[in-house]
Amino acid sequence: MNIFRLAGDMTHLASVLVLLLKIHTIKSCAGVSLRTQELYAIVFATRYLDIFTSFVSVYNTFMKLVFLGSSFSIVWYMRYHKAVHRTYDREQDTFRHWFLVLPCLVLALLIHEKFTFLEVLWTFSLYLEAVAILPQLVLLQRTRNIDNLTGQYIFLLGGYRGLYILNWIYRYFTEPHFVHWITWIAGLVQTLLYADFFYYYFLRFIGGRGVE
Amino acid sequence: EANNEKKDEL
Repeated sequence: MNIFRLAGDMTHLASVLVLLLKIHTIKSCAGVSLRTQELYAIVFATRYLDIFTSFVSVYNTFMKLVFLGSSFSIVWYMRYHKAVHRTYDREQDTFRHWFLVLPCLVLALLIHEKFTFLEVLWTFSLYLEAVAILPQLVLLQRTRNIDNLTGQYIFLLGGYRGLYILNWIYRYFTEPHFVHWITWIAGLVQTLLYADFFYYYFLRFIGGRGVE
Repeated sequence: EANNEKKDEL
């Protein structure tokens, strides 16, 4: 564990907590894409399949449970909670996210480190996570400005993988044989997809306006 | 052994 990865995990945790806070306290998911949340639930479900078979640390297992629990709870809230469900913007959240799942699965079947069931699904989760934010970014463009909590959620979610990139650079220089091109490229693509969001988000900080 | 290392990242 290094400071970059810890900061990355804490940023990721913060993004999930901000979203749960928004949905649970003000009972609203306005501006939040259910499709992105569904993709993230699939990402965690396929990435943490080894949660019961390979123990790394208490921290690792705890965080996996938090991410699994929170992502599925958010989907449940947005789909079935009567108050929250009413605030979901169904007409605008129309990105065909299932069109993202299949190509990621095919790509995982073609490009992976080992051809085993767990490894292919784990690789699939990496590719899917890289594009999972797309429905949210499209929804953001359609609904124009968004509330602060949703903006902070997206900012933290984009930032965590950027910190992971610093972690991979650090581990590459400090650990022999630490080379994972698939993870690195997927993480880089994921972070680059947030580039224009970060640009407008920082403009907001500088200009003091809402996220246009 | 690079491939057999545990996946220690989230």
